[in-house]
Amino acid sequence: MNIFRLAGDMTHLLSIIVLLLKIYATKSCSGVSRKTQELYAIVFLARYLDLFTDFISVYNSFMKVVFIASSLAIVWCMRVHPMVRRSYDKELDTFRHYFLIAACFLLALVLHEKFTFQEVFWAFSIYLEAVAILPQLVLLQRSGNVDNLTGQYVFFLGAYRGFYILNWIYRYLTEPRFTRWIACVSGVVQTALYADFFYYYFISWKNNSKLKLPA
Amino acid sequence: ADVITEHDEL
Repeated sequence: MNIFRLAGDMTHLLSIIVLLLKIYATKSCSGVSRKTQELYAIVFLARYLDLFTDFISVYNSFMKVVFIASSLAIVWCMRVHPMVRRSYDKELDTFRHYFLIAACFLLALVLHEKFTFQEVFWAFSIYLEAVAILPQLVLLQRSGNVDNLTGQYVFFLGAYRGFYILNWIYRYLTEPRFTRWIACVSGVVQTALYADFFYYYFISWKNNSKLKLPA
Repeated sequence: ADVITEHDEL
């Protein structure tokens, strides 16, 4: 565990807490893509199949449980909670996420480290995580205005990806046998998806104005 | 354990 990895995990956790807080405090999920949240829930469920078979550390197992539980809690709120559910704007959240799931699964069947049940699902979760933010970014783009908490949610998610890349560079330099191309290449693709959002986030931050994405 | 398939990250 290095400082970049820890910072990455913490910003990841923070992003989810910011989102839960926003939904809980306002009893509204406006501006939040349910499809992205469902994709993340699938990502965590598919990746942490090893929760009961491989023990890495108490920290690892604890975080896995937290990520699974919090992502399911968000999906539950958006689908079941009577007040939150009503605020969900289906018209704006139109991204066809089933195609992402199918494409990522096919890719995982072809590109994986080992052809075993867990490894294929692990690769699938890595690919799906890389593109899971797309429905959210498209929703933000379509609605134009981004409220502060939704902006912060995406900002922290992007920061998490940035820290993970620094973590991989650090590990590559310090651990002689560190090679994991699937995770690293997917991670770089995922981080690149945030570049555009970050650009506008920093401009609005610099000008102290509300975040607005161009149409 | 085999380094390649060890997933120690989240």
